[in-house]
Amino acid sequence: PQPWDIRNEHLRVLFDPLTGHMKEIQNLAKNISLPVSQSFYWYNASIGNDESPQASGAYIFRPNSSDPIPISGSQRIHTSLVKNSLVQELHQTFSSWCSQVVRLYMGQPYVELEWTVGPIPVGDGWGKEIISRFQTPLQTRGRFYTDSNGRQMMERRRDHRPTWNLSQTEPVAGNYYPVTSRIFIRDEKIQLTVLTDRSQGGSSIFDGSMELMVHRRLLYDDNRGVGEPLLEQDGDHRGLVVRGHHVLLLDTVSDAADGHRLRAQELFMAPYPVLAPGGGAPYRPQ
Amino acid sequence: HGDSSMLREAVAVAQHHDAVTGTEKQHVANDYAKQLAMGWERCQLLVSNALSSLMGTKETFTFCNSLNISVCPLTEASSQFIVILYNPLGRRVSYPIRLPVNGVSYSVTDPHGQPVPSEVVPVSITTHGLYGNSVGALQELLFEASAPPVGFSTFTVTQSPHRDPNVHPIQPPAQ
Repeated sequence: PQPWDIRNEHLRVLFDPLTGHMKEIQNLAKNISLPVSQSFYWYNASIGNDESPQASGAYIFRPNSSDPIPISGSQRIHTSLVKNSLVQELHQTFSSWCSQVVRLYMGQPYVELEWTVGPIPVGDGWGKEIISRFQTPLQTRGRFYTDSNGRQMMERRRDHRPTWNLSQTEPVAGNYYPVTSRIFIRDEKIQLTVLTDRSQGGSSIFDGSMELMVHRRLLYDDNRGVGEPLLEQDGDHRGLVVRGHHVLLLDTVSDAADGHRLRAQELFMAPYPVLAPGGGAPYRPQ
Repeated sequence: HGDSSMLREAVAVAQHHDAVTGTEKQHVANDYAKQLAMGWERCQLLVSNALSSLMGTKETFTFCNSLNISVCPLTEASSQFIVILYNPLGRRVSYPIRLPVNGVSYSVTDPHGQPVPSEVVPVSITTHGLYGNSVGALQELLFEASAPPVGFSTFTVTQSPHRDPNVHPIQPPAQ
């Protein structure tokens, strides 16, 4: 079957009709095409092991395996496609507690991924740290870029520190960095950038991939001072539901900064709509 | 009388490293949230006063804090309302605005009275799966709003009795 697509004048996003997952992004103006798959996974939080009694907690991110588990139990996810004149979007349901809308607004040069995650189930006794992972064929040579408090973009190298010889003992956590506003990966020609609407942890665990942690719910204290597990829940003892969005930009390496810097300003200083019934009386401050 | 000091204090408290990184105890997290919410409530009054002054009309301004889950009692219940958008950036920007509504068709006009393309789109089904259909509208009004540099735009939204014949939502079968 033909791939599903959503498109506007700037971008086209293709989806695999068999699985419902994102398959490719095309920048129509620049004639760039990049295979991109994206999905949600969870890392199983460590409760300590033979190497170290350190549990994953509020201070410490420490998965018990380097391989995250797909949230969707099957290859195929539930989807529905909605196309209108001002917006085209694909609704994806990965599980009863994880869903996403992939959206293209007319006139806007970005892909919006609006995710909703939670309440994270922990009845199986496992703490879970949820990530959104993008996988591409980009040859990134172990390098990815995250921002430093929204200012300078810093080059991060997997299993490497610029000022000392690192002996990596935590292949996932040891490569996670703060993402205050954006993260990107690139090769010689193409750059894929993700802007976040809040600070998150992120990394590129293998070449061509990029991931962001969107939510976590843990059952053990990490023994670093807080004295309680990171188990935020509502009055009914259910975990929290969080909703946020990632803004995805595909561009040439030379033009990418023009796009992500301006877009990040617009996200950070986004106008807040104020509403009123209208027909108010004339008013002067005096 | 609105003031921003409570929000300023709440934001200052939230500069503590525990608030920034989320390493605080749960009851402290609850208190941070409470302080921010109370500060924002007082600040809304200040913003309302400022907007009244700038617009030259005294309106009953509403701040819908739950727009991210498609909840806004004013837009869901009203057949006419205005949307004010303040742009703090030094350049003109355009934003897609989504507002939960219960009508099937609306007309939107810009500050000069010119019509703005708009349409009513379904709210993501996942929202209603989560909240059990008990919260929020089933549809959202979508339009692209633009605002001048360091300034604001006012858009007027009026419910139309009939669906816009030019809008044809396409919904292929869900998988």
